[in-house]
Amino acid sequence: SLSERLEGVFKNLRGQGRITEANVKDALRDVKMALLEADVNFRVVKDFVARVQEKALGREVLTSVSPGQLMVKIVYDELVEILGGDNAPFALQAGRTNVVLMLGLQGSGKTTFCGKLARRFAREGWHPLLVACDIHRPAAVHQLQVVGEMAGVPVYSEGTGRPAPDIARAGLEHARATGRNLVIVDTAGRLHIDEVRMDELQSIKAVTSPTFTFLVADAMTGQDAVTSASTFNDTVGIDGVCLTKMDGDARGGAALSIRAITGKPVKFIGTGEKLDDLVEFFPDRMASRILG
Amino acid sequence: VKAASKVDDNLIERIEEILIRADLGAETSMSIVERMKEFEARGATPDELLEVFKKELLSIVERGQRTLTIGAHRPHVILVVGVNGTGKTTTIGKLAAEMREAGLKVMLAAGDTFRAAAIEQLDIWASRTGAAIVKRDMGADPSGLCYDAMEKARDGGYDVLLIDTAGRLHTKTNLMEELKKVVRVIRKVDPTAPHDTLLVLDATTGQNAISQARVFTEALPVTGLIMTKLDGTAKGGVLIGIRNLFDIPVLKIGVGEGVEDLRDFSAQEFVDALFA
Ligand SMILES: Nc1nc2c(ncn2[C@@H]2O[C@H](COP(=O)(O)OP(=O)(O)OP(=O)(O)O)[C@@H](O)[C@H]2O)c(=O)[nH]1
Ligand SMILES: Nc1nc2c(ncn2[C@@H]2O[C@H](COP(=O)(O)OP(=O)(O)OP(=O)(O)O)[C@@H](O)[C@H]2O)c(=O)[nH]1
Ligand SMILES: [Mg+2]
Ligand SMILES: [Mg+2]
Repeated sequence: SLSERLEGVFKNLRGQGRITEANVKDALRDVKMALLEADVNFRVVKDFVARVQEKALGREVLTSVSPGQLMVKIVYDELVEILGGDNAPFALQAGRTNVVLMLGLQGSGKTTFCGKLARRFAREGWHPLLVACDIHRPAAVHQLQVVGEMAGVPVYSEGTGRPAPDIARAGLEHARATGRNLVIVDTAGRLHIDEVRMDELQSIKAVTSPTFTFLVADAMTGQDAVTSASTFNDTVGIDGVCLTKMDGDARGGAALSIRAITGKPVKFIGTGEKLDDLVEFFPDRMASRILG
Repeated sequence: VKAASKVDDNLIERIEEILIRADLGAETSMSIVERMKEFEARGATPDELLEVFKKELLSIVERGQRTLTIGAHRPHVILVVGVNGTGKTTTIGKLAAEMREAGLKVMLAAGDTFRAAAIEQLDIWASRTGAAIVKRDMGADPSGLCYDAMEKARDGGYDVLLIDTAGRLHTKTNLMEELKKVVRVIRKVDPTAPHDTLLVLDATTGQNAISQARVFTEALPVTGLIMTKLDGTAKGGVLIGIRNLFDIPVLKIGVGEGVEDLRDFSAQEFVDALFA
């Protein structure tokens, strides 16, 4: 783990050597390697290491009796700061029809997450409605209907014959007409470089004016996480991130990359395939996981 | 890189970034970069440098290269596995289309009896491609379904049986055991099957793809890899690390969501794209 490696860099010096800029540089190289191995984006790692270097070369580490442990603390605190920062817990607004729009790359876990959010908020007293706006993937509408059934939440769908933005608008009207105060819109997975699909997404957003737009991202995503996330954010706009498949052994560096580059916070974590497998995001837990 | 006038630390740093951002991983990228510094010392030109390393990556990736071929034995059984959401079901649809185009009689087995609408999704691909399908209700035992499909494929004189399985994280031991049981059950009907076991990887996946490859190949007789979603911006550089460690060729790549979006893997195109 990085902690072990950092302690190892300085261990040999205790008692007989001095902490110098040179061996702090060794420690920083270990930090760089560990973050890259955890799939943190190259540029984000560069900036991160520069910030840690600034803190490490300050008097503290150079005069510390336990420089390895102090380095670990500096890295950990910096991670928690970036991941957490001003992040407030996710909250819906009472007295209005909340709209939560789910978007992301193919296969990231959006449809499943729609069900997870529906179940959670139904339990908290909201009246969710799922809206099936994926008119592209075979049996996507059916999948959302089954998910809705499992969550005990109604699903608004019109098959695949009508444009997705029209279905979204109709779904919103249906919610207002039937007293549903939380509309969760499932959309098709799409590439951020697919202009037609990105136009569709912008139209869906325009007609639904979401209270919150979630990028649903796979925890095992590599360097590409930044490219897709920033394009989704620049083109359509996202408010937060749901990170899925965290029940695997991916270190999840994509979380740091996405947060650092878009500035948008991770709100929820998917921890399995069942509708109950949803937890709130905790920056300190994520920091430990990324460090390995 | 081509535009650079000489090999210097600046160029090498840019190459390091290209390699890492292509998901080759820190260790692999660093070791290439270290060796590039030797070339810098010897005064190589950027073109020479690029050629040497492209050749090297090419030899790693094309080792043991082959195409997915349907041999003489009937039915040729292909088991498709991988973690959640990588594109297994869609890839089976594309394979079915390709094989139908070649005049083969194709049967699909709806082996994902767990996920919502997984069977319906595969059923749509069956209708689109003119393939037969063996399916049961959601929640049925996948091994039982596969046994049934093996018998039907044999008795119905099918050329190819493509078996879809539920996505599963390689860290879930019980789910990996479920797959091993599927293989055992397949062998009860035909001890030589499955004739191909294809691990489907997503091009956007980072270093975790290496653990996926390790666990799946230790558990199952994986004969080939398929990398999907290469129509995106991810380069799939993890294949370098995977090919370095495992002797399993990449057979196909997925380049879109349509039925035609499947190509034979070209090592040369793959390596060229890393530096594009
Ligand atoms: N292990 C695990 N699997 C998950 C998680 N979230 C989703 N999945 C699985 O990932 C796969 C893809 O999930 P979907 O909900 O269909 O993904 P999607 O983003 O809607 O896919 P597209 O609509 O095709 O873009 C399914 O097998 C899900 O069961 C998670 O947190 N953990
Ligand atoms: N852009 C692109 N999308 C793809 C490709 N292959 C599959 N997809 C999409 O990825 C998503 C997931 O595909 P599936 O075939 O359902 O994946 P799966 O592995 O069967 O998923 P699970 O059974 O839930 O584990 C769908 O939206 C597909 O259309 C590809 O090569 N390129
Ligand atoms: Mg979906
Ligand atoms: Mg599937």
